[in-house]
Amino acid sequence: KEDLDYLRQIMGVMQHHDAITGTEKQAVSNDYDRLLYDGIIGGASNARDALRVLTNLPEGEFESCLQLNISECAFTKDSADNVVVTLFNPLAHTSSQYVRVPVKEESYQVTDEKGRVVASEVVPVAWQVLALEYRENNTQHELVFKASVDKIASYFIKKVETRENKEIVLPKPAKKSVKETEKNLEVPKRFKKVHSMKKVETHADD
Amino acid sequence: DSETVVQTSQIKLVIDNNTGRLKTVEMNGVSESVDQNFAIYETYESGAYVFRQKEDVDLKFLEDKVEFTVYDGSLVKEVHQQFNEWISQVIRIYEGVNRVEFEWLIGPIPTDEDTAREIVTIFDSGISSKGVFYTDSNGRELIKRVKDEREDFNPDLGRQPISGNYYPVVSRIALQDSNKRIALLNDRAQGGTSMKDGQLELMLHRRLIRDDGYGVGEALNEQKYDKPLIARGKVYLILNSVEESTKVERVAEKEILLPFSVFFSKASSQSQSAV
Repeated sequence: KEDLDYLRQIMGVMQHHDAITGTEKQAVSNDYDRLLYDGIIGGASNARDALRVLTNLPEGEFESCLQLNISECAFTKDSADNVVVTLFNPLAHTSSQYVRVPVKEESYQVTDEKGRVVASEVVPVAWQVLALEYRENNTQHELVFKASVDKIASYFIKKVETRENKEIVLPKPAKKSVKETEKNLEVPKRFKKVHSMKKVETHADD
Repeated sequence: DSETVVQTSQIKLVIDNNTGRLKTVEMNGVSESVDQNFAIYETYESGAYVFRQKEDVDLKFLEDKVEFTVYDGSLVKEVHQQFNEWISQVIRIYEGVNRVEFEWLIGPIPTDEDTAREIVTIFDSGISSKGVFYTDSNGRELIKRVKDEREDFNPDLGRQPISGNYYPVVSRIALQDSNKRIALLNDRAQGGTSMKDGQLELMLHRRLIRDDGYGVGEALNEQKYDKPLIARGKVYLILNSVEESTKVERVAEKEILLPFSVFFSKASSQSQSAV
Protein backbone atom coordinates (compact mmCIF):
# COMPACT_ATOMS: atom_id res chain seq x y z
CA LYS A 1 0.00 0.00 0.00
CA GLU A 2 2.98 2.30 0.38
CA ASP A 3 3.13 3.23 -3.29
CA LEU A 4 -0.62 3.65 -3.59
CA ASP A 5 -0.79 5.82 -0.49
CA TYR A 6 1.94 8.02 -1.94
CA LEU A 7 -0.02 8.31 -5.19
CA ARG A 8 -3.15 9.17 -3.19
CA GLN A 9 -1.24 11.91 -1.34
CA ILE A 10 -0.04 13.39 -4.59
CA MET A 11 -3.48 13.26 -6.14
CA GLY A 12 -4.60 15.17 -3.04
CA VAL A 13 -2.05 17.87 -3.78
CA MET A 14 -3.28 17.94 -7.38
CA GLN A 15 -6.74 18.96 -6.23
CA HIS A 16 -5.41 22.43 -5.52
CA HIS A 17 -7.15 24.91 -7.82
CA ASP A 18 -3.85 26.06 -9.29
CA ALA A 19 -2.97 22.49 -10.29
CA ILE A 20 -6.42 21.98 -11.83
CA THR A 21 -6.33 25.16 -13.93
CA GLY A 22 -2.62 25.61 -14.57
CA THR A 23 -2.36 28.92 -12.73
CA GLU A 24 0.62 27.83 -10.67
CA LYS A 25 4.07 29.37 -11.08
CA GLN A 26 6.43 27.61 -13.47
CA ALA A 27 8.63 26.27 -10.67
CA VAL A 28 5.54 24.87 -8.93
CA SER A 29 4.41 23.34 -12.22
CA ASN A 30 7.78 21.63 -12.53
CA ASP A 31 7.45 20.35 -8.96
CA TYR A 32 3.94 19.03 -9.69
CA ASP A 33 5.41 17.18 -12.68
CA ARG A 34 8.04 15.66 -10.42
CA LEU A 35 5.50 14.57 -7.80
CA LEU A 36 3.05 13.17 -10.31
CA TYR A 37 5.78 11.27 -12.12
CA ASP A 38 6.97 9.73 -8.83
CA GLY A 39 3.41 8.77 -7.96
CA ILE A 40 2.74 7.19 -11.34
CA ILE A 41 5.98 5.20 -11.22
CA GLY A 42 5.00 3.84 -7.80
CA GLY A 43 1.52 2.99 -9.07
CA ALA A 44 3.01 1.25 -12.10
CA SER A 45 4.87 -1.01 -9.71
CA ASN A 46 1.54 -2.03 -8.14
CA ALA A 47 0.05 -2.56 -11.59
CA ARG A 48 3.00 -4.79 -12.50
CA ASP A 49 2.53 -6.95 -9.40
CA ALA A 50 -1.18 -7.26 -10.09
CA LEU A 51 -0.74 -8.11 -13.76
CA ARG A 52 1.76 -10.85 -12.93
CA VAL A 53 -1.01 -12.50 -10.96
CA LEU A 54 -3.90 -11.74 -13.27
CA THR A 55 -2.28 -12.73 -16.58
CA ASN A 56 -0.42 -15.76 -17.86
CA LEU A 57 2.80 -13.76 -17.80
CA PRO A 58 4.31 -14.26 -14.31
CA GLU A 59 7.69 -12.97 -15.50
CA GLY A 60 6.30 -10.03 -17.46
CA GLU A 61 8.00 -6.63 -17.12
CA PHE A 62 4.74 -4.72 -17.75
CA GLU A 63 6.57 -1.51 -18.54
CA SER A 64 4.52 1.65 -18.98
CA CYS A 65 5.51 4.07 -21.72
CA LEU A 66 4.47 7.45 -20.34
CA GLN A 67 5.29 9.25 -23.59
CA LEU A 68 3.13 7.22 -25.93
CA ASN A 69 1.17 10.43 -26.48
CA ILE A 70 4.18 11.85 -28.28
CA SER A 71 4.90 8.58 -30.11
CA GLU A 72 7.80 7.59 -27.85
CA CYS A 73 8.41 4.30 -26.11
CA ALA A 74 11.84 3.23 -24.94
CA PHE A 75 10.67 -0.38 -24.71
CA THR A 76 9.95 -0.67 -28.44
CA LYS A 77 12.17 1.96 -30.02
CA ASP A 78 15.05 -0.40 -30.83
CA SER A 79 13.08 -3.54 -31.43
CA ALA A 80 9.44 -4.50 -31.19
CA ASP A 81 10.21 -8.13 -31.95
CA ASN A 82 8.65 -10.59 -29.49
CA VAL A 83 6.90 -7.95 -27.47
CA VAL A 84 3.74 -8.55 -25.49
CA VAL A 85 1.33 -5.63 -25.23
CA THR A 86 -0.99 -6.05 -22.27
CA LEU A 87 -4.06 -3.85 -22.22
CA PHE A 88 -6.21 -3.02 -19.22
CA ASN A 89 -9.69 -1.73 -19.99
CA PRO A 90 -10.94 0.66 -17.27
CA LEU A 91 -14.48 0.73 -18.71
CA ALA A 92 -17.24 -1.42 -17.28
CA HIS A 93 -17.89 -3.07 -20.63
CA THR A 94 -15.91 -4.71 -23.42
CA SER A 95 -14.33 -2.11 -25.66
CA SER A 96 -12.66 -2.20 -29.05
CA GLN A 97 -10.05 0.48 -29.57
CA TYR A 98 -7.08 1.02 -31.82
CA VAL A 99 -3.66 0.77 -30.17
CA ARG A 100 -0.60 2.59 -31.50
CA VAL A 101 2.88 1.34 -30.64
CA PRO A 102 5.99 3.33 -31.70
CA VAL A 103 8.16 1.03 -33.82
CA LYS A 104 10.84 1.06 -36.48
CA GLU A 105 9.69 0.78 -40.07
CA GLU A 106 9.66 -2.98 -40.33
CA SER A 107 7.05 -5.67 -40.89
CA TYR A 108 5.22 -7.06 -37.90
CA GLN A 109 2.65 -9.69 -37.15
CA VAL A 110 0.24 -9.17 -34.28
CA THR A 111 -1.55 -12.12 -32.70
CA ASP A 112 -4.06 -12.34 -29.89
CA GLU A 113 -3.92 -14.68 -26.90
CA LYS A 114 -5.35 -17.52 -28.94
CA GLY A 115 -2.69 -17.13 -31.60
CA ARG A 116 -5.04 -15.59 -34.16
CA VAL A 117 -3.53 -13.01 -36.48
CA VAL A 118 -4.88 -9.53 -35.85
CA ALA A 119 -4.93 -7.04 -38.71
CA SER A 120 -2.24 -4.41 -38.28
CA GLU A 121 -0.33 -1.82 -40.23
CA VAL A 122 2.65 0.47 -39.82
CA VAL A 123 2.01 4.18 -40.32
CA PRO A 124 4.54 7.01 -40.42
CA VAL A 125 4.60 9.51 -37.59
CA ALA A 126 3.92 13.02 -38.93
CA TRP A 127 7.25 14.54 -39.93
CA GLN A 128 6.53 17.68 -37.89
CA VAL A 129 6.58 15.50 -34.80
CA LEU A 130 9.85 13.95 -35.89
CA ALA A 131 11.34 17.41 -36.33
CA LEU A 132 10.80 18.34 -32.68
CA GLU A 133 14.15 18.98 -31.12
CA TYR A 134 12.75 17.89 -27.76
CA ARG A 135 12.27 14.33 -28.93
CA GLU A 136 15.11 12.09 -27.95
CA ASN A 137 13.54 9.15 -29.69
CA ASN A 138 14.07 8.50 -33.35
CA THR A 139 11.17 6.09 -33.85
CA GLN A 140 9.49 7.22 -37.03
CA HIS A 141 6.55 4.85 -37.29
CA GLU A 142 3.71 3.43 -35.28
CA LEU A 143 2.22 -0.05 -35.43
CA VAL A 144 -1.57 0.19 -35.39
CA PHE A 145 -3.96 -2.61 -34.54
CA LYS A 146 -7.46 -2.92 -33.19
CA ALA A 147 -7.76 -4.54 -29.78
CA SER A 148 -10.91 -5.86 -28.21
CA VAL A 149 -10.63 -5.99 -24.43
CA ASP A 150 -13.06 -7.12 -21.78
CA LYS A 151 -10.87 -6.46 -18.73
CA ILE A 152 -7.32 -7.49 -19.58
CA ALA A 153 -5.95 -8.79 -22.87
CA SER A 154 -2.49 -9.43 -24.28
CA TYR A 155 -1.37 -9.09 -27.87
CA PHE A 156 1.89 -10.46 -29.23
CA ILE A 157 4.04 -8.52 -31.68
CA LYS A 158 6.53 -10.39 -33.77
CA LYS A 159 8.79 -9.07 -36.48
CA VAL A 160 8.34 -10.77 -39.84
CA GLU A 161 11.08 -10.66 -42.41
CA THR A 162 9.72 -11.17 -45.86
CA ARG A 163 7.39 -9.16 -47.98
CA GLU A 164 5.22 -12.24 -48.46
CA ASN A 165 4.71 -12.50 -44.74
CA LYS A 166 4.03 -8.81 -44.59
CA GLU A 167 1.21 -9.24 -47.07
CA ILE A 168 -0.33 -11.98 -44.93
CA VAL A 169 -0.59 -9.56 -42.02
CA LEU A 170 -2.58 -7.11 -44.08
CA PRO A 171 -6.30 -7.59 -44.39
CA LYS A 172 -7.47 -7.39 -47.99
CA PRO A 173 -9.05 -4.00 -48.62
CA ALA A 174 -12.74 -4.42 -49.21
CA LYS A 175 -14.46 -3.47 -52.46
CA LYS A 176 -11.26 -3.13 -54.45
CA SER A 177 -11.11 -4.19 -58.04
CA VAL A 178 -8.41 -6.60 -59.22
CA LYS A 179 -6.83 -3.79 -61.15
CA GLU A 180 -6.60 -1.60 -58.07
CA THR A 181 -5.18 -4.44 -56.00
CA GLU A 182 -2.49 -5.08 -58.61
CA LYS A 183 -1.71 -1.40 -58.69
CA ASN A 184 -1.29 -1.38 -54.92
CA LEU A 185 1.08 -4.31 -55.03
CA GLU A 186 3.40 -2.34 -57.24
CA VAL A 187 3.83 0.28 -54.57
CA PRO A 188 6.79 -0.75 -52.42
CA LYS A 189 5.50 0.80 -49.21
CA ARG A 190 2.19 -0.02 -47.69
CA PHE A 191 1.01 3.54 -47.95
CA LYS A 192 0.57 5.48 -51.09
CA LYS A 193 1.45 9.13 -51.12
CA VAL A 194 -1.49 10.84 -52.72
CA HIS A 195 -0.49 14.45 -52.47
CA SER A 196 3.06 15.54 -52.12
CA MET A 197 4.08 17.85 -49.32
CA LYS A 198 6.22 20.84 -49.97
CA LYS A 199 9.25 21.18 -47.75
CA VAL A 200 8.75 23.92 -45.21
CA GLU A 201 11.84 25.77 -44.16
CA THR A 202 12.48 25.76 -40.45
CA HIS A 203 14.72 28.03 -38.49
CA ALA A 204 16.96 26.98 -35.70
CA ASP A 205 15.60 29.70 -33.42
CA ASP A 206 12.08 28.27 -33.70
CA ASP B 1 -9.12 17.10 -59.29
CA SER B 2 -10.26 19.92 -57.10
CA GLU B 3 -10.76 17.64 -54.13
CA THR B 4 -9.29 14.60 -52.40
CA VAL B 5 -11.61 12.00 -50.90
CA VAL B 6 -10.51 9.97 -47.89
CA GLN B 7 -12.95 7.39 -46.63
CA THR B 8 -13.59 4.33 -44.54
CA SER B 9 -16.73 2.21 -44.69
CA GLN B 10 -18.34 4.65 -42.22
CA ILE B 11 -16.86 8.08 -42.82
CA LYS B 12 -16.11 10.10 -45.92
CA LEU B 13 -13.92 13.19 -45.74
CA VAL B 14 -13.44 15.59 -48.62
CA ILE B 15 -10.34 17.78 -48.66
CA ASP B 16 -10.37 20.88 -50.84
CA ASN B 17 -7.18 20.69 -52.92
CA ASN B 18 -7.14 24.46 -53.39
CA THR B 19 -7.10 25.29 -49.70
CA GLY B 20 -5.72 21.98 -48.41
CA ARG B 21 -8.36 22.05 -45.68
CA LEU B 22 -11.28 19.82 -44.76
CA LYS B 23 -14.35 20.68 -46.81
CA THR B 24 -17.05 18.06 -46.22
CA VAL B 25 -17.77 15.31 -43.70
CA GLU B 26 -20.18 12.43 -44.28
CA MET B 27 -20.95 10.00 -41.47
CA ASN B 28 -23.91 8.39 -39.73
CA GLY B 29 -26.03 9.10 -42.79
CA VAL B 30 -25.44 12.83 -42.44
CA SER B 31 -23.46 15.02 -44.82
CA GLU B 32 -22.30 18.50 -43.91
CA SER B 33 -19.85 21.08 -45.17
CA VAL B 34 -17.19 21.49 -42.49
CA ASP B 35 -14.32 23.91 -43.04
CA GLN B 36 -11.77 23.36 -40.30
CA ASN B 37 -8.95 25.83 -39.76
CA PHE B 38 -6.68 27.31 -37.14
CA ALA B 39 -6.73 30.97 -36.12
CA ILE B 40 -4.71 33.26 -33.89
CA TYR B 41 -5.83 35.77 -31.29
CA GLU B 42 -3.19 38.41 -30.80
CA THR B 43 -3.34 39.59 -27.23
CA TYR B 44 -1.41 41.83 -24.90
CA GLU B 45 -3.25 41.88 -21.58
CA SER B 46 -4.13 38.18 -21.47
CA GLY B 47 -2.77 36.24 -18.54
CA ALA B 48 -3.15 32.84 -16.95
CA TYR B 49 -6.63 33.78 -15.68
CA VAL B 50 -8.06 36.04 -18.38
CA PHE B 51 -8.32 35.91 -22.16
CA ARG B 52 -8.44 39.53 -23.33
CA GLN B 53 -7.76 40.15 -27.00
CA LYS B 54 -6.53 43.45 -28.43
CA GLU B 55 -9.65 45.45 -29.21
CA ASP B 56 -8.48 46.71 -32.59
CA VAL B 57 -7.15 43.38 -33.88
CA ASP B 58 -9.38 40.79 -35.51
CA LEU B 59 -8.99 37.07 -35.22
CA LYS B 60 -6.39 36.04 -37.78
CA PHE B 61 -7.27 32.93 -39.79
CA LEU B 62 -4.47 31.02 -41.44
CA GLU B 63 -5.07 31.81 -45.09
CA ASP B 64 -2.10 30.16 -46.79
CA LYS B 65 -2.67 27.01 -48.74
CA VAL B 66 -2.20 24.01 -46.51
CA GLU B 67 0.22 21.43 -47.84
CA PHE B 68 -1.01 17.93 -47.13
CA THR B 69 -0.16 14.27 -47.60
CA VAL B 70 -2.66 11.43 -47.48
CA TYR B 71 -1.70 8.01 -46.11
CA ASP B 72 -4.30 5.53 -47.22
CA GLY B 73 -4.12 2.33 -45.17
CA SER B 74 -6.71 -0.34 -44.73
CA LEU B 75 -7.17 0.19 -40.99
CA VAL B 76 -6.44 3.88 -40.76
CA LYS B 77 -6.45 6.81 -43.17
CA GLU B 78 -4.43 9.88 -42.29
CA VAL B 79 -4.22 13.37 -43.75
CA HIS B 80 -1.03 15.10 -42.59
CA GLN B 81 -1.41 18.88 -42.89
CA GLN B 82 1.09 21.68 -42.40
CA PHE B 83 -0.62 25.04 -41.71
CA ASN B 84 2.48 27.13 -40.98
CA GLU B 85 5.92 26.66 -39.51
CA TRP B 86 4.55 25.93 -36.06
CA ILE B 87 1.03 24.58 -36.58
CA SER B 88 0.40 21.15 -38.07
CA GLN B 89 -2.22 18.48 -37.81
CA VAL B 90 -3.14 14.89 -38.65
CA ILE B 91 -6.77 14.18 -39.54
CA ARG B 92 -7.35 10.49 -38.89
CA ILE B 93 -10.19 8.05 -39.46
CA TYR B 94 -10.08 4.42 -38.36
CA GLU B 95 -12.04 1.62 -39.97
CA GLY B 96 -15.04 0.85 -37.76
CA VAL B 97 -14.74 3.98 -35.62
CA ASN B 98 -17.48 6.56 -35.93
CA ARG B 99 -15.55 9.73 -35.21
CA VAL B 100 -12.97 11.89 -36.92
CA GLU B 101 -9.75 12.51 -35.01
CA PHE B 102 -7.80 15.77 -35.35
CA GLU B 103 -4.36 15.47 -33.76
CA TRP B 104 -2.92 18.96 -33.54
CA LEU B 105 0.66 20.03 -32.89
CA ILE B 106 1.26 23.68 -32.00
CA GLY B 107 4.37 25.53 -30.97
CA PRO B 108 6.65 27.04 -30.08
CA ILE B 109 4.27 29.99 -30.46
CA PRO B 110 6.23 33.09 -31.55
CA THR B 111 5.78 36.15 -29.37
CA ASP B 112 7.38 39.58 -29.13
CA GLU B 113 7.40 42.42 -26.60
CA ASP B 114 3.93 43.61 -27.56
CA THR B 115 2.15 40.54 -28.81
CA ALA B 116 1.20 37.28 -27.21
CA ARG B 117 -0.70 34.67 -29.21
CA GLU B 118 -3.53 32.31 -28.38
CA ILE B 119 -4.30 29.61 -30.93
CA VAL B 120 -7.75 28.25 -31.66
CA THR B 121 -9.19 25.68 -34.02
CA ILE B 122 -12.45 26.59 -35.73
CA PHE B 123 -14.96 24.23 -37.34
CA ASP B 124 -17.35 26.07 -39.64
CA SER B 125 -20.46 24.16 -40.69
CA GLY B 126 -23.73 25.09 -42.37
CA ILE B 127 -25.80 24.01 -39.38
CA SER B 128 -28.31 26.69 -38.43
CA SER B 129 -27.73 26.83 -34.68
CA LYS B 130 -29.28 30.28 -34.12
CA GLY B 131 -26.77 31.33 -31.50
CA VAL B 132 -27.32 28.28 -29.30
CA PHE B 133 -24.59 25.83 -28.37
CA TYR B 134 -23.92 23.36 -25.59
CA THR B 135 -20.92 22.82 -23.34
CA ASP B 136 -20.48 20.20 -20.65
CA SER B 137 -20.44 20.72 -16.93
CA ASN B 138 -17.31 18.88 -15.77
CA GLY B 139 -18.01 16.02 -18.15
CA ARG B 140 -21.52 15.45 -16.84
CA GLU B 141 -24.64 17.31 -17.99
CA LEU B 142 -24.64 19.56 -21.04
CA ILE B 143 -25.53 23.20 -20.42
CA LYS B 144 -27.30 25.32 -23.02
CA ARG B 145 -25.40 28.50 -23.91
CA VAL B 146 -26.85 31.37 -25.91
CA LYS B 147 -24.44 33.76 -27.62
CA ASP B 148 -24.25 37.18 -25.93
CA GLU B 149 -26.67 36.14 -23.20
CA ARG B 150 -26.58 34.88 -19.63
CA GLU B 151 -29.28 33.08 -17.76
CA ASP B 152 -29.35 35.40 -14.75
CA PHE B 153 -28.02 38.81 -15.79
CA ASN B 154 -27.43 41.08 -18.75
CA PRO B 155 -23.76 40.89 -19.61
CA ASP B 156 -21.84 43.87 -20.95
CA LEU B 157 -19.85 42.33 -23.78
CA GLY B 158 -18.99 45.60 -25.50
CA ARG B 159 -15.25 45.50 -24.97
CA GLN B 160 -14.68 41.74 -24.95
CA PRO B 161 -17.30 40.19 -27.21
CA ILE B 162 -15.36 36.96 -27.73
CA SER B 163 -13.94 36.09 -24.35
CA GLY B 164 -17.30 37.10 -22.88
CA ASN B 165 -18.77 34.20 -24.82
CA TYR B 166 -16.09 31.71 -23.82
CA TYR B 167 -17.06 28.73 -21.66
CA PRO B 168 -15.10 25.85 -20.17
CA VAL B 169 -15.14 22.73 -22.33
CA VAL B 170 -14.02 19.78 -20.22
CA SER B 171 -15.27 16.98 -22.47
CA ARG B 172 -17.43 18.34 -25.32
CA ILE B 173 -19.04 21.27 -27.10
CA ALA B 174 -21.89 20.85 -29.59
CA LEU B 175 -24.48 22.64 -31.67
CA GLN B 176 -27.42 21.51 -33.74
CA ASP B 177 -30.40 22.44 -35.86
CA SER B 178 -33.59 20.41 -36.22
CA ASN B 179 -31.84 17.61 -38.14
CA LYS B 180 -28.09 17.62 -37.67
CA ARG B 181 -25.78 17.89 -34.73
CA ILE B 182 -22.03 18.45 -34.67
CA ALA B 183 -20.01 17.79 -31.53
CA LEU B 184 -16.35 18.26 -30.68
CA LEU B 185 -14.87 16.10 -27.92
CA ASN B 186 -11.52 17.11 -26.44
CA ASP B 187 -8.78 15.30 -24.57
CA ARG B 188 -8.22 18.02 -21.96
CA ALA B 189 -10.07 20.99 -20.51
CA GLN B 190 -10.10 23.95 -22.91
CA GLY B 191 -12.02 27.14 -23.53
CA GLY B 192 -14.58 27.18 -26.31
CA THR B 193 -17.40 29.10 -27.92
CA SER B 194 -19.65 29.45 -30.95
CA MET B 195 -19.32 32.97 -32.31
CA LYS B 196 -21.31 32.32 -35.50
CA ASP B 197 -24.15 29.98 -36.37
CA GLY B 198 -22.77 26.56 -37.20
CA GLN B 199 -19.32 27.42 -35.90
CA LEU B 200 -17.46 25.77 -33.03
CA GLU B 201 -14.20 27.10 -31.60
CA LEU B 202 -11.73 25.60 -29.13
CA MET B 203 -8.64 27.29 -27.73
CA LEU B 204 -5.76 24.83 -27.95
CA HIS B 205 -2.57 26.55 -26.85
CA ARG B 206 -1.50 29.97 -25.53
CA ARG B 207 1.81 31.72 -24.97
CA LEU B 208 1.53 35.02 -23.14
CA ILE B 209 3.84 37.86 -22.23
CA ARG B 210 2.22 39.54 -19.21
CA ASP B 211 0.90 38.63 -15.80
CA ASP B 212 -2.76 39.61 -15.59
CA GLY B 213 -2.48 40.59 -11.93
CA TYR B 214 -4.95 38.06 -10.57
CA GLY B 215 -2.55 36.05 -8.47
CA VAL B 216 0.02 33.92 -10.24
CA GLY B 217 2.59 36.70 -10.56
CA GLU B 218 4.08 35.28 -13.77
CA ALA B 219 3.26 35.44 -17.45
CA LEU B 220 1.81 32.20 -18.81
CA ASN B 221 4.84 31.25 -20.85
CA GLU B 222 5.53 27.63 -20.08
CA GLN B 223 9.07 26.43 -20.51
CA LYS B 224 10.69 23.05 -20.44
CA TYR B 225 14.46 22.89 -20.66
CA ASP B 226 14.40 26.69 -21.22
CA LYS B 227 12.37 26.32 -24.39
CA PRO B 228 8.75 27.30 -24.97
CA LEU B 229 6.35 24.42 -25.14
CA ILE B 230 5.17 22.55 -28.16
CA ALA B 231 1.75 21.12 -27.36
CA ARG B 232 0.13 18.09 -28.97
CA GLY B 233 -3.41 16.87 -28.45
CA LYS B 234 -6.58 15.59 -30.02
CA VAL B 235 -10.03 16.86 -30.85
CA TYR B 236 -12.70 14.45 -32.09
CA LEU B 237 -15.60 15.37 -34.34
CA ILE B 238 -18.92 13.53 -34.39
CA LEU B 239 -21.56 14.45 -36.96
CA ASN B 240 -24.89 12.74 -36.51
CA SER B 241 -28.63 13.15 -36.56
CA VAL B 242 -30.02 15.04 -33.58
CA GLU B 243 -31.85 11.96 -32.28
CA GLU B 244 -28.86 9.63 -32.32
CA SER B 245 -25.93 11.85 -31.49
CA THR B 246 -25.97 12.19 -27.71
CA LYS B 247 -25.68 8.48 -26.95
CA VAL B 248 -22.88 8.10 -29.51
CA GLU B 249 -21.06 11.05 -27.95
CA ARG B 250 -21.42 9.52 -24.48
CA VAL B 251 -19.79 6.25 -25.53
CA ALA B 252 -17.04 8.05 -27.43
CA GLU B 253 -16.36 10.34 -24.48
CA LYS B 254 -15.78 7.35 -22.20
CA GLU B 255 -13.36 5.74 -24.65
CA ILE B 256 -11.46 9.00 -25.14
CA LEU B 257 -11.11 9.90 -21.47
CA LEU B 258 -10.66 6.35 -20.16
CA PRO B 259 -8.51 4.66 -22.80
CA PHE B 260 -6.79 1.29 -22.35
CA SER B 261 -3.76 1.28 -20.06
CA VAL B 262 -0.89 -0.15 -22.08
CA PHE B 263 1.93 -2.29 -20.64
CA PHE B 264 4.88 -3.79 -22.49
CA SER B 265 6.78 -7.02 -21.79
CA LYS B 266 9.28 -9.12 -23.65
CA ALA B 267 7.71 -12.34 -24.86
CA SER B 268 9.44 -15.32 -23.25
CA SER B 269 9.16 -18.97 -24.12
CA GLN B 270 6.85 -19.17 -21.11
CA SER B 271 4.50 -16.53 -22.45
CA GLN B 272 4.50 -18.15 -25.86
CA SER B 273 3.52 -21.49 -24.37
CA ALA B 274 0.78 -19.66 -22.47
CA VAL B 275 -0.62 -18.72 -25.86
